Parts: sequence; C-alpha cells; structure tokens
Amino acid sequence: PDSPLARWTKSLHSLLGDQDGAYLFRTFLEREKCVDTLDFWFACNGFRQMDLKDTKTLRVAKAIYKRYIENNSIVSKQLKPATKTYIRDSIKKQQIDSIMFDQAQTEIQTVMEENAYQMFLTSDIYLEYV
Amino acid sequence: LNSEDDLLQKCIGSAMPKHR
Repeated sequence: PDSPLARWTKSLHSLLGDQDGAYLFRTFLEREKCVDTLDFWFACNGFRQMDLKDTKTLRVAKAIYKRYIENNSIVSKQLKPATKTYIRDSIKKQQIDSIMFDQAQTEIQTVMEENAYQMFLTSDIYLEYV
Repeated sequence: LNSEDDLLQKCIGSAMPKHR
C-alpha cells in the first residue's frame, strides 16, 4: 500500500490531506515567507463547510477578505483582478455563498502546484524527513 | 465575543487534516 511519503509526491492534494505532510509543507512555506498562501487555501476549505445561516459565516468571509485579499499580500498578488472584484462585491452586497472563494482557491492552488510544491519536493526539509 | 482573527484561525484549523 501507499506509504504517506509516496502519497505526498502524488499530488499537492494528497500532501495537504496528510497531517504530517501539511505540517511539514507549512514549515517549508514559513521559511520561504509564503505561508499565507497555504493558510488561505485551508481557510477556503473551512469556509466552504460553514453554515450560511450562521452570522459567523459573513464575519469569516470578511476576515478572509481583509487578511488575504484586500491588501497587497502574497495571496492578493497571485489572484486575478476579476476574482478579487467578485469577492469584494459579494461581501459588499452581503451575498455570501459557500463557493464564493472557490475560484480564488483554485488560482492559489495552481500557483502552489507549479512552484512551492515542486520546490518542497526537492527541499532539505523534505529530504531530511524522508 | 470572538475576534475576527480567532474566527479566521478556527476556520483554518477546522480544515486542517487531523489524523493520517
């Protein structure tokens, strides 16, 4: 059967689905000063599971927007302008939807898959763990 | 009352993998 390590190299998704893998990748990203991209990715997953009837959900959507999108952070820089506008307008109109961050998450995931994930698989931190 | 940052951290934590 697949060892956790074999799964980590299979895809970013399987790395992030593994507790140790996600932890190690997070440590790597902290060192590379781009841990916000991973936190944003997890925040999008967490948000999707929230109850839309709960008043907390709008507050979390606003918090995600404020922390990662409206400023000039690393996440914001990697998002398409149209994606940011869509999220800003949804929050402004208080039209909260479970999938409102999906497009942004996909864009961040693509950049992570092409860059940070590949770098992680050849990093000291990964090779030492292996 | 939860601060916005606490809510955000809880949201992130809820999505992190718990066990292998």
